[in-house]
Amino acid sequence: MELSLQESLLLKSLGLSTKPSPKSPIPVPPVLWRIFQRRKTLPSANKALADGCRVEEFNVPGNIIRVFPDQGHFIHEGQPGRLLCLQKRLYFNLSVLEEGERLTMAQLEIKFSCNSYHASSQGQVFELRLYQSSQMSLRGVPPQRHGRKLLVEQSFAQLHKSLLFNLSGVAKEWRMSSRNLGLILEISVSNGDSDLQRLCASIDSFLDTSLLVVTLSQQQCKASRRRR
Amino acid sequence: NAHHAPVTPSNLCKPRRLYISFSDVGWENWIIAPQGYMANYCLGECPFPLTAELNSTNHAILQTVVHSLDPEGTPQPCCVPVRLSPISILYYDNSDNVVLRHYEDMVVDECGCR
Repeated sequence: MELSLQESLLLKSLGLSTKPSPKSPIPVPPVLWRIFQRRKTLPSANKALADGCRVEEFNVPGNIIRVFPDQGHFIHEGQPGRLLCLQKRLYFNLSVLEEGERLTMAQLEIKFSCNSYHASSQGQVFELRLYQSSQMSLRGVPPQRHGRKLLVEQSFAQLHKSLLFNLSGVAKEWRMSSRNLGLILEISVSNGDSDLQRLCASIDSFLDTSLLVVTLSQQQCKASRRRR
Repeated sequence: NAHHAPVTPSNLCKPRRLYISFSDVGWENWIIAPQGYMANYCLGECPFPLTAELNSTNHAILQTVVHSLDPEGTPQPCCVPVRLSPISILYYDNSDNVVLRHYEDMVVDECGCR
């Protein structure tokens, strides 16, 4: 009993309300490994001087970096249209952020675990649209046009690269309004090329999306700033 | 005062090795890295006269003089951390998200008499 009390006090001092017990842990995102390893190898004198309340890699204030896996669902079973490859709801549960944390950055990463590269004479192969959803929608029921706001619209050709989008504004809005209805991702192809059609039909199977969020713990960073 | 027996260097105030192993405290299933780290702690005497490497404040020097005159009434200054450095911990939270969190003042680099 005493040990568990001591443990909970220690966890609390580390900013954790309870002892985590991961159920289906995901692989550690490479970006977090890189930041962790870089900090770990800093000489001790540099560590003490480094501003622990700032994430140099993104040049934003922050002492906590989280990567949220996507918990959304595909809106259609299979390919929604001949040129429309996928329509997917993206949802990131930010409720784990504690009240005393200020969100300073949110970056969406869209990755395709496929290494194919489709050279097309026009150069524009895939078209991506990202919407902020303002309406709930059920599986199989396409979202109403007026229930969403276009955030990003762009073309890309290479599937083996990560696409990064700055969603800091949207994430801050989710937190302020406590109304997080997620995003809607649409990917379509620009023409009916047969190879392209084949890729389009299977793109949903190698899509991987995650949201990296940086927050600043007012409690832990304010104290250190006063001392500095 | 000549009758003070000199303190052997080894028990002067300085950092002592303390390795914290997260598996020893049963945290290995949610902390991804590091598996443990060298936290250290301060221990040792702050005797009169306080030498430069003991990182002392003027008040600590004063206190050692008074302690040498009145050992029962005034204790020696305390041997405490005077320079600490942070560590970052990678862990899974209760929603299976991967978190990289920076914690200030987790490693004792230097001790001093205060």
